[in-house]
Amino acid sequence: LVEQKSKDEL
Amino acid sequence: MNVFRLAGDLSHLLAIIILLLKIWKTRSCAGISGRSQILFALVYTTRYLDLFTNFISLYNSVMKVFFISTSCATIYLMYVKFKATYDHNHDTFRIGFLLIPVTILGLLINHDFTPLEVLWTFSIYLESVAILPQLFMVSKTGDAETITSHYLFCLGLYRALYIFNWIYRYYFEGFYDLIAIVAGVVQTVLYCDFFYLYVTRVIKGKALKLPA
Repeated sequence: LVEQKSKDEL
Repeated sequence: MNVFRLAGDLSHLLAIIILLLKIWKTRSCAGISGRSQILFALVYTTRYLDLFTNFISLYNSVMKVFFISTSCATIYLMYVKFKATYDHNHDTFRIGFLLIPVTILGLLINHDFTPLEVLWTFSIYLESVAILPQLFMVSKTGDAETITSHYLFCLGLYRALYIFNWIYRYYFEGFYDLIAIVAGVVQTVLYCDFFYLYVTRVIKGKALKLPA
């Protein structure tokens, strides 16, 4: 699991 | 995109449309906290700075433009057009008490210490507490118009649905973002007593009256 950034979310 | 996130975004969209309709139809912003609306405008303008630099999808861009433009329009309606109906006396929550801690937290706990990332983090933390002036105002006035409670319900529901979206993405996409999740949980928890009042009163056709 890689902690990613929810940049595709509003 | 998954059904929870889409439902969340649509609930958010509906909340903003309800608010604009309420102000426009009743030509009044009584019962609405202008301070919360200022915080929301700050949330969207600091979060969607990548609108022109980072194209994700048409849906994503259209929604960002919608949120930024409607939050600014709401402030115009409240502080300019229907200024006379703005309830200064009950909208007294000190937003400095929110902005300062949120700014400090955004500088301390973030994914990446770059301007865009810190602003995004600030926006996420701010959104989780942006509704406090509004909830404070409802508790001070002791009640809220039914249309205002529908607005608050949809607004609270949006981030609650996002929590299901994050659970879904964790199990099916191996994706998670702790900053967004923790802030989203805090934001949803802040609505809990309102949700209780909404379900037990407004749904049954009674007015939203807070226990005095």
